[in-house]
Amino acid sequence: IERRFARSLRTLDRAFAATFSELFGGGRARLIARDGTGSIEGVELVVQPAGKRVRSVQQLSGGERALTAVALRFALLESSPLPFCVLDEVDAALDEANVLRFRAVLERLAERTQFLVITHNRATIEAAGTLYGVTMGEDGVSRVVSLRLAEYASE
Amino acid sequence: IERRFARSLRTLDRAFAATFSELFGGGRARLIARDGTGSIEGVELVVQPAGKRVRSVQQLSGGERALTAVALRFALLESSPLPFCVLDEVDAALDEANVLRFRAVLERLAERTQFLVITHNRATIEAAGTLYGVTMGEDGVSRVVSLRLAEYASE
Amino acid sequence: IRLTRLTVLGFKSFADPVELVFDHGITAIVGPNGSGKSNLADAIAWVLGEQSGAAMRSRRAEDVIFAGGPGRAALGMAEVTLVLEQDGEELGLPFHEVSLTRRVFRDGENQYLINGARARLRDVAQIAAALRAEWVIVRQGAVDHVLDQRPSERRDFLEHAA
Amino acid sequence: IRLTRLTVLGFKSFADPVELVFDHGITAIVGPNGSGKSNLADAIAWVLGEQSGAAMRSRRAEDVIFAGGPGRAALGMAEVTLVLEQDGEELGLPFHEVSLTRRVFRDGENQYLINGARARLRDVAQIAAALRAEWVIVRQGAVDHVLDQRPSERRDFLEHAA
Ligand SMILES: Nc1ncnc2c1ncn2[C@@H]1O[C@H](COP(=O)(O)OP(=O)(O)OP(=O)(O)O)[C@@H](O)[C@H]1O
Ligand SMILES: Nc1ncnc2c1ncn2[C@@H]1O[C@H](COP(=O)(O)OP(=O)(O)OP(=O)(O)O)[C@@H](O)[C@H]1O
Ligand SMILES: [Mg+2]
Ligand SMILES: [Mg+2]
Repeated sequence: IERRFARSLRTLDRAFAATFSELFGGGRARLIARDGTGSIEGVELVVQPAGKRVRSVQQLSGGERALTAVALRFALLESSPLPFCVLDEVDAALDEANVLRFRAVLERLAERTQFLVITHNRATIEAAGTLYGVTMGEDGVSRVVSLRLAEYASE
Repeated sequence: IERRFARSLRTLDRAFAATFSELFGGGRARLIARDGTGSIEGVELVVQPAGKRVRSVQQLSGGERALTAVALRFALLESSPLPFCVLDEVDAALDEANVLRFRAVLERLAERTQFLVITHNRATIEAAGTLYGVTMGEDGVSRVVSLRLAEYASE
Repeated sequence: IRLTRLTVLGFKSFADPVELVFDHGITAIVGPNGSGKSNLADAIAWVLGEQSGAAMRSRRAEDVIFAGGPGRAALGMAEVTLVLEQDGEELGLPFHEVSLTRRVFRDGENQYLINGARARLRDVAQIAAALRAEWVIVRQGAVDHVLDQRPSERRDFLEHAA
Repeated sequence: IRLTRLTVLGFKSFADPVELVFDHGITAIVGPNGSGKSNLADAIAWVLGEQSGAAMRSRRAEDVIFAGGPGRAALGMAEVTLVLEQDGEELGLPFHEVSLTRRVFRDGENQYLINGARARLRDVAQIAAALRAEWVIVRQGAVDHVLDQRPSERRDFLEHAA
């Protein structure tokens, strides 16, 4: 078991480093195994956004934290794909430039994984093939309508 | 002590109900004292957004939670004003309609309290008298420039 | 394996039946605060067998049934159906189309159906495991929880997920 | 009481001195992710006497000093000054303008100054109490923590804040 996990951690570490640098437009990230006696006791997460010194995860900004966490989720999807995945406003804390990079990686992963993405970001919406609008009536009942992208005025 | 707290809780309850209904465009909210022996043991928070049944706070949506919490903070500012207050992206989860109501209440409270508001929302930015832009250089150093509202292109 | 459609009836704020047909790539869901977007994500977790109340933002099993609104009475049942397509037998069943249905009644009783036939939670759990259901949903506000884990917790998380 | 200006030097990502002049109403701060916005909020909490590392997103006292960047050496000191104006003596001092300064050095030593004169943390804490400093900052992502408190915790929170 240990050898298998060590192998999959090495694959994941490489995918994480690549996805992180794609999402941040540079920078480095690692998943480092902390060894116990004969087994991996824990996994450290070390990141260094472009143009910055190595930081503990605690010192990252709100948006950098969200983007780092997305990089890890996306790296997991790269190394062991899922048939489908639901993302509920994972892009909420991201600024314009990061949302565009997020979208680019999402579009690439969508070749192997179906995504259901709940979002307020226009850039993310434009990546979708199908768009649904949810509304709440005066009676407390939710309704769903299918929207064409062109109909969608900015929220 | 107990009598003083009971009095200030009643004031706060009224301010919370008023601010909640202003921020949500309707609906009701209460702060209810749970009595122990001769003293207030705890305070329950009960909310009912417009058009919905009474909900436990747990069932509220992400945006409804943020707006409810802001309503409580703003009610505290109404009942016992602060000289100044710093709000770091409290409007991040809010949709367009809620951000406009948030801004309206913020503008009213700003007559007694100075606000420093960190935000990505254009509607909130337009309420500001002074605007600063923060940038991060290639060298990892942050810089601040004063912006005129007109200069500020959408993030 | 492909997700083809989701039908929701009486689940949380969806008193009237709704149906979503999924794109083979990215399907986006938009709408104002409190409109019911995250409830759709909850519906998917629920039909895949989610048993934890906290994950459903509720306390009792029947809290997911439409509780009523102004001029609208509470319902007695919630039902969600998720339809999938497979090319081989990745889901462990010999059908091209596999539909999972879950119902709950006011008395808290749950029913599970696979392709319309009554099934046990164990059968649904097997399909959910083939979909690696516990990694499918990234809940609102929870994306960065993995950063706050201790190294030993992160090891368990990654060993499970990878 | 009015906030007039904030100067930051060597604190977190602010290696070069910056000064913000505050509006009597609303001052907005914008910028990309990781640019330093929340660091400015941290600077205000810090100069008002914040002692908790977790609130500063750091472990040791000297972690708030600029740690260096590409082509930029680490600094040896961080300094923040907050200038206030009062009409009476609400802050407990006989001056119209009150400036609070805090410095920290690489060895972890803190210095506090009021109107340029060395002071103790106790003196700063008194001014911070008059400003009700613990309620001044609503940190990023923390606005809804008050909803998750148990009723007895909420009672303590409200009794303190009201
Ligand atoms: N059993 C139920 N019956 C009726 N309504 C319910 C039930 N359970 C939850 N709701 C309502 O559904 C609404 C929440 O919906 P949801 O969390 O999906 O919103 P959302 O669209 O994700 O909003 P946001 O953008 O703020 O995250 C709440 O207002 C809640 O009261
Ligand atoms: N002592 C330090 N020296 C140098 N840089 C630091 C120091 N402490 C923190 N930083 C850097 O400051 C940056 C974070 O800034 P901050 O949290 O203010 O961002 P922000 O503008 O609020 O972003 P967001 O919009 O994502 O919330 C991080 O990249 C962090 O590495
Ligand atoms: Mg939601
Ligand atoms: Mg921030």
